Amino acid sequence: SLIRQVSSLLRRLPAIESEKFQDDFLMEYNDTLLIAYLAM
Amino acid sequence: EEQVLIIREKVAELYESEGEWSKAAQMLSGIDLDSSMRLVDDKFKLSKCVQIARLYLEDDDSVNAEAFINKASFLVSNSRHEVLNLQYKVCYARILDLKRKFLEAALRYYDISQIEKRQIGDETIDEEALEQALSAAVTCTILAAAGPQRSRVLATLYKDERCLKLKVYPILQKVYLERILRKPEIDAFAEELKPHQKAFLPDNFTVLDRAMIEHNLLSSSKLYKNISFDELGTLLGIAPQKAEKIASRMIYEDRMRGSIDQVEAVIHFEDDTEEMQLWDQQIFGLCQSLNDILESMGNKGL
Amino acid sequence: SSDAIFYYDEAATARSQQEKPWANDPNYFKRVKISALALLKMVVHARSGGTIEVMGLMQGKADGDAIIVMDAFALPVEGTETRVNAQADAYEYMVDYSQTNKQAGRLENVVGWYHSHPGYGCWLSGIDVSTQMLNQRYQEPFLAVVIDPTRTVSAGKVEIGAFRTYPEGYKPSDEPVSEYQTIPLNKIEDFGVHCKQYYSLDITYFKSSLDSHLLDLLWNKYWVNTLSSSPLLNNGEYVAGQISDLAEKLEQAENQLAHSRLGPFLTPSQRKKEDESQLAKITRDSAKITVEQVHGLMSQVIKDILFNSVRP
Repeated sequence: SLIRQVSSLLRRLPAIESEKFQDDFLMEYNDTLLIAYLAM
Repeated sequence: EEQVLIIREKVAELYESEGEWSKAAQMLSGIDLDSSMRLVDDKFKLSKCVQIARLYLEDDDSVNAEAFINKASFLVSNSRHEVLNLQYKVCYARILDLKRKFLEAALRYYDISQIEKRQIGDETIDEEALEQALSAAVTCTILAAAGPQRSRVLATLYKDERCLKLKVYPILQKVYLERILRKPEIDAFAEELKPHQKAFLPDNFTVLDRAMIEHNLLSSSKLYKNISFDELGTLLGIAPQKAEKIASRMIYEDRMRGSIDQVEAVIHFEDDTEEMQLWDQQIFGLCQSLNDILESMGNKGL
Repeated sequence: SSDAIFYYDEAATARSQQEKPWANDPNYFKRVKISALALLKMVVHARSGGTIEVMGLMQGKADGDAIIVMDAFALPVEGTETRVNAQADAYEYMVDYSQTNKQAGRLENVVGWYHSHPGYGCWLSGIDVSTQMLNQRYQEPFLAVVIDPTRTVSAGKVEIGAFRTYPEGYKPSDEPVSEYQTIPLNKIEDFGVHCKQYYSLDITYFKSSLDSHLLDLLWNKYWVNTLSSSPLLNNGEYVAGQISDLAEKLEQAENQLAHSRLGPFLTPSQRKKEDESQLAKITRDSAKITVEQVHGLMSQVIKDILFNSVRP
């Protein structure tokens, strides 16, 4: 049962994989870099 | 009028002892409570209205009962008689229940179940009665139309630890946690219902069927991103066309997010959770299951 | 022994009420000890108010120059900064609550009040100062605690301050030293005028052995919450508010800069110092915002590497 739990855990990786996530993630990334740039 | 009043009360008493509830109610409703001939105090009026309503309710006659409860509602606001107030509340909740206004009925049943006093006037409030009110609140909430308001009442009931002891608790838990209910569970719950709660609606479904189908549909929308109506019909135990009809009504009433592709006969569920929040939820689930694995390894001494 | 603090010594309290050592020294109380339970309840209540200021009372006791807060309870009052004496709405509730508590065996008296400043830091506004002075006149020992739930979330630690006011007209000998904090432009006036009428006390926390056990159990799950939350998401609105406040301050500094070039009153060195301190503050604020944002971004990148880069 342990092995089965571990394999189901691994099957849940990657946690999320979608176009929208990439867009949102990069957007957030750029926003934060922009704030750092403005502060500089 | 005094003599008429006394005779009516006596005859009504006889009818009551024979279980002729509606006849007793009709006998009492002949009393002229608004007569100008004699002064009738509010308490007497209130007690008569509530008594007549209760008698009609013994025969599940919500229409006539409601007429007298509405009269009583003008009097109850400034009444200090706790027994009458409590009887009024119970009547009002039962009328809402009979009229299938389940959410409002549930809120009133729940309010009644939270009474702290155990002795009101010469009436003893026993735990059993409160438990009945609580159980009625749960039943009505489950029968209410799925949506945000119902979810709020479900949350209140689910967090009320008194519900743990109720027979309907297992189904309350599944409904609150938005899990799909299987046929056997629904049938077991159906046994607890009152006749009017099993009545057939115009579309030849019972109130319970509709409530359960909508609930399962809402639960499916949490499980799947999309599903064909054939599969959905099988899952819900109804014809695909019926599933499509109910889904479209729920989407229209904004009780479920989604879109229907009628050409492909597929429903696409929408989840307005932000992608980043969805990501955090997935991570939360991953960490929890990692934690569980580590704990079970710890228990096995690995 | 760590639980000894929870014991309530009625005689000692009565004695100190008799002697009133605080009456002769405006700076008598110097320390505050807050129980983990009271802290959690105050923070949770402050957060539940969202952007509306909420308030509550603290129960506890005085011990030498320390005020010990054992428990806290919310008052059915909102918008403490919008009315002079918001507390008045809750007098009946307060009396009922305190009496019921004593019946239940909780002997601690009310030793102070707390309220929230969502997003604009922990200090006493003009209204707070007058409320606290009133409380200190009639209900000693009495403490004022302020919590900023918004900054608590963004900084990842509880933003809290404990204060006592000086008597009317009292001039403190030295400048009250308080840790630097960003005061939004729309509050700076209220902050500036009253900041010499009160002083802040050192805050320490304590917990019972049961608290320690429960918190240890919770700690096992704490890492899950850390990994599955994103400060950038939760604080977007607050950060936007901070940046717009910063922009206003920059604008104001620029105008004054332009203006002071015309005003020959200040000597060049004074003028430079004046501008610098204002600009220096703005720079500090922007650095603070940026550091918090970069921290948030770092955690997102680490999460991305941890959970998204594994390919089956």
